[in-house]
Amino acid sequence: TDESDVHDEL
Amino acid sequence: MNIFRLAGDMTHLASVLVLLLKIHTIKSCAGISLKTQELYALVFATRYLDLFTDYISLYNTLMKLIFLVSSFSIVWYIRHHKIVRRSYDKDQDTFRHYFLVLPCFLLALVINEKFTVKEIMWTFSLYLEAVAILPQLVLLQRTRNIDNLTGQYVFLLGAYRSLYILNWIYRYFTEPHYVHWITWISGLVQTLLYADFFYYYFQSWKNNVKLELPA
Repeated sequence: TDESDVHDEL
Repeated sequence: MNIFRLAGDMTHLASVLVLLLKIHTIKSCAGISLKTQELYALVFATRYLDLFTDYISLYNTLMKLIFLVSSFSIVWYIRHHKIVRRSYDKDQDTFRHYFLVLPCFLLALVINEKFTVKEIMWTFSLYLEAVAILPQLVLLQRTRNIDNLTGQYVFLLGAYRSLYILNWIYRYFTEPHYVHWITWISGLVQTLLYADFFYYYFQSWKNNVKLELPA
């Protein structure tokens, strides 16, 4: 998955 | 990671620990809305689907596990623990929280950043979290006498999202492509729902009187 897909906040 | 987000996560963690502490030590859930706790368990279950697929950091994974385990164990305590369940006031906790789930899901189908299962579930969890506190706020209005731990729980829960708003502002100005309107708007709506509670919480703290919400 490209970076933008991943949600890094809880 | 910035200080606002870390403070937000710690405040969120504190709210859950205050609630678990209350339920575990005094074996009571008086004044706590089971409906809100069920909605929060659903929020975490639908938001952390990527728990095993996308590894971001140890912190991220650890916090997700803590939120999942704590939210589901709170629901278990209130529903099944032989002593705690007796203090659950189901006649007062009557908010039709299922009526919140469907609109949030439909909205997530229509307004999302990407039409994939994971993204729609994530967006659904954002919308649901924005309104998950409603059963609890309604219950507080009804029961009027708010014990300290419950008041602190709701206060910390509202404060965490306010800190997240500062985090979004900080990231917007420091990270060039950081734009998430859906997150920002739903987070803002969530915080606004706490506004009147904050007002009365602050008044009671300032005048050093017991926290009471107007009927």
